[in-house]
Amino acid sequence: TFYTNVSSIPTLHLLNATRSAWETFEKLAGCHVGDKADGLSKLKQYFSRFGYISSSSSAANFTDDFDDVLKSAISAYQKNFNLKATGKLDAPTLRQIVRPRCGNPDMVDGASEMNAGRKLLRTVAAAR
Amino acid sequence: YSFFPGKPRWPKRNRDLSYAFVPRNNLTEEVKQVFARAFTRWSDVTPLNFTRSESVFKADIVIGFFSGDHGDGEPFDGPMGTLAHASSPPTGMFHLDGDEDWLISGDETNRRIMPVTSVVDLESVAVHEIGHLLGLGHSSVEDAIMYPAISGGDRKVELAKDDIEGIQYLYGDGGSSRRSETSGGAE
Repeated sequence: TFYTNVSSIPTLHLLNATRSAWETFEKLAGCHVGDKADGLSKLKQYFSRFGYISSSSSAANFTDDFDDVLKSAISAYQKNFNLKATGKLDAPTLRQIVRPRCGNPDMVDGASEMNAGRKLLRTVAAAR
Repeated sequence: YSFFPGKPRWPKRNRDLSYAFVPRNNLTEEVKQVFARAFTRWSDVTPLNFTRSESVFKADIVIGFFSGDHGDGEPFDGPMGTLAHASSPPTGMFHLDGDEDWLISGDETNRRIMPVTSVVDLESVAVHEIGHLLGLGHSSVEDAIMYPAISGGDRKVELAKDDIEGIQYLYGDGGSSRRSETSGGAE
């Protein structure tokens, strides 16, 4: 649907913003390494889609275990989105995950320059 | 800013790019104008030019709205979630999720248009995806157009310094550097 201006959007539509498929991730809040929780396999598919987990591991193999692969994916994601790299599913990280976004991956072949500038700044600062 | 692996870009001999819309979407002129504005934001700061074509077969860039699995191995996921995706140069593939509700607004500024909503600003997404079509990857700078996420109700259409530096790394400024300095793009 195309709305040509804000006033043409039905009020009901404004009130109950369509819940996206990713809203279910919010129930994983607080999970960390060693946990097993229903839905972690879907979160791994999410991270695989955006390049944080190597696509060689097919979605069918993803388990609901919070393993080291997931932890490092979360840390890389947190760095790319300027979040504290806790490696855990804390509230700020989950809030970011559920936001609508571009379908292009953030990382390709496990590498990402997305936050290169910040790294560069850190290197320069360290050099100083 | 970042690039696709190998930093692909449109070749020097092909800086006047054409774009066309998938006919079966039957888009109105009003919707097509949104994309024309989005292309202009990038042509303003580079030597690139964009012209609309009526033939998807001859155009460098093809734009279409599709729902769910649409045959490119990257299915869309219904309302919200992934909004659109685009290929790196010189492929020219630009797909938007047909299950989204899109807002067409001519507002010139970046700002929050509405409280939480599932209506997404079409021009904001178009400017971002055109960045990919020209060779830019994602950026961690939240003000940047190439930042991967946007909330329903937000509008972000002005190129930030990060976007301009990235695209001019690939194409130069086409003698428009003065314009880009005065364009007041979001810092």
